[in-house]
Amino acid sequence: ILGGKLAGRGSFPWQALTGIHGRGGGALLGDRWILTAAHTIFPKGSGANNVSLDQLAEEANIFLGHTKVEELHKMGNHPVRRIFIHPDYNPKDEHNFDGDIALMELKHPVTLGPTVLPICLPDTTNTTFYMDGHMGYVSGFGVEKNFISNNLKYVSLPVVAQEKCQSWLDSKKRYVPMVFSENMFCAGFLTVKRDTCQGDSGSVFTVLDTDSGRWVATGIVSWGIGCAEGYGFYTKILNYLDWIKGIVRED
Amino acid sequence: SSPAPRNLFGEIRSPGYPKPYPNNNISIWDIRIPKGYVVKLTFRYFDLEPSESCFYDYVKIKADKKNLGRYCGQLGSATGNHPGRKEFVSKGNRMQLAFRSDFSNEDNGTVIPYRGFLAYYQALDLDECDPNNADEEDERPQCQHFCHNYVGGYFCSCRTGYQLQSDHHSCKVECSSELFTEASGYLSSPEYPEPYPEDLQCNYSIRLPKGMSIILKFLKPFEIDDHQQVHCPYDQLKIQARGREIGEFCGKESPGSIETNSNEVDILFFTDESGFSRGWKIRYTSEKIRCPQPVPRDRFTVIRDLQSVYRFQDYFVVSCKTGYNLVEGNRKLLSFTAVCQADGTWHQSMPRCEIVKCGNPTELTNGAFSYVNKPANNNYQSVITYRCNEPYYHIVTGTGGDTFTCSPDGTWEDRDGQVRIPACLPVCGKPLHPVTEVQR
Repeated sequence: ILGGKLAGRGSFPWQALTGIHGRGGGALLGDRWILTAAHTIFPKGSGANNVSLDQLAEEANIFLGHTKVEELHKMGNHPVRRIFIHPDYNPKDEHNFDGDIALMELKHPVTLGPTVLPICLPDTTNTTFYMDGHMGYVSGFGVEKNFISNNLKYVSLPVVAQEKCQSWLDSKKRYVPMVFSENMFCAGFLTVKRDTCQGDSGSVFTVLDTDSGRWVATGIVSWGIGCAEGYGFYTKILNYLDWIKGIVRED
Repeated sequence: SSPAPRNLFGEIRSPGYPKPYPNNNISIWDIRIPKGYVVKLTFRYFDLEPSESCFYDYVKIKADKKNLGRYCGQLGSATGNHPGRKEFVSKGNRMQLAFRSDFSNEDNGTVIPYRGFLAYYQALDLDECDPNNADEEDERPQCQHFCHNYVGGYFCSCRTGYQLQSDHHSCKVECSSELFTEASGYLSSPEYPEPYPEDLQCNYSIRLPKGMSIILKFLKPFEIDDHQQVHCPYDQLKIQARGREIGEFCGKESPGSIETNSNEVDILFFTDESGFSRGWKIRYTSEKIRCPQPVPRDRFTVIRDLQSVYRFQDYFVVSCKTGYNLVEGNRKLLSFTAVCQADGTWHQSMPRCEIVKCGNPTELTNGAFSYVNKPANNNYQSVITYRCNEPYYHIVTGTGGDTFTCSPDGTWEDRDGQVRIPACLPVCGKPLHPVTEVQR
């Protein structure tokens, strides 16, 4: 997280620290599901993608319940039973993060408490969360000024209208021909140094739903061009509710 | 003469009947039937020469050494003695018929073809027990106590406490093994209410089916020799039930009524060589033996259709009030019935009712339950409420809500009778310390 602040204990109780192919983030759904970005499990462009999901589940480390990485490690990880990768995600296409969403089922439900609590999913009818300028918060254990963070930090960012994201991307196309699909949204600033960064992938972009008084995950940290050098791009959770519920409810 | 065969009935006809009988004929018939019967004879047809006092032809009937008459003539004839429909009955088992005809049957030179007679006899039972039938010379003694007639004979019997002697008529006190098996009856000292004989060793046994209880009721007068100071030194009336002595009685004070609670009672009556007391008489009755009135062991026990009295083969069914289980020892019973046995005891003892225990309520993951009422136990009607570890979880219940009661069948049930406990579902999006920006 760049330009952010130290997260207080219990402010982002859904935040998970993942260790699969290096550091990532995730968010607790219910008491046994971790929502994250598919590329934290199957990174783009790495040959490692021929490892089986079971193998990855076996090796994955998931930590919950603290804002200090050192403390999280002391508390021990939560073993993963199964991993679900969205079928649209294509690890081979380095310029397309469409479908960058995954679910990990923990072997044992976690006991919730002040420092471990799940995030809500958005209500299917509520699209105001994706309107231009809607403020959201993203937390993560990712890089800040070239240093991996030992503490959970957060930053508040405004959602940016799709067309602004697209036009910004177009200006970058020459360098990096990235795909921007309707299953994504972008947030952040062009000039202000507040953004997410490597290691934050998989963490969720959350907004406070003033109607219900609840925090809702609207996006997943997915990709960006550099960090704090423009907008960040997030997986639009609203478009994957059926997929998520299909898996979580099926269970 | 031709003795009639010894059958029980027959016909006797005059010689040549129905043709006219011969002159100068004397015929005699001896009717002899088995003992225990008397002869009854009637004339079906009678047609003899009439004459004054039946001087010429006649039929003469004799029985029991008596003459029963001399008969002749025709029906309605002025002279003679026609028997008509008269029935001749002997007292004994014999009768004799004699027929005589003289040398002619002429009247003014005309021969009258008198045809004689057709007589019919039959054996009638002799009621030897009817005193009027007692024949003076009858060698048979009368029954001393009871006479029982039957067709063709009779037999004697004796009062209770007496035995018929070998002469089949006289009765001698014999009460050493009187057995009574009827549901009710009478027994008394010999000769009651006349003074009882001396030197008696009477044993009256009443034996009824198991499960019956004999009740003895002494009738008046009650009188057994006694002594002012010493208890029954002369004559004793002992009552035993199944070998257990119930009492020894004498004197003039009646024992009244005794409920023996036994289906076997022995009444022993011993007398010495003297005395003029009039003895005793008992009417015994019986009823099914009673069992003790069932009494519940606790206030949760319900005896169904409680009866005021329970007797042999009666039974009672016990159940418990709702929320209580029938328990025998440590065993839970689905039902309980006790049957009154032949010895007046219940075939199994009263169980007790133990409150239904529901056991520890199911633990609620990420929640807990608390007891609503005191004392906090898992007994019937205990109430618990489930709560989740708020604010991290919120409770999801069935339509029956989050309060569960220990039900009569031992399960914790919600308002709708459902046993499924609530669930604690994660509360999402409610951090305890949400980010709050201050500076603007």
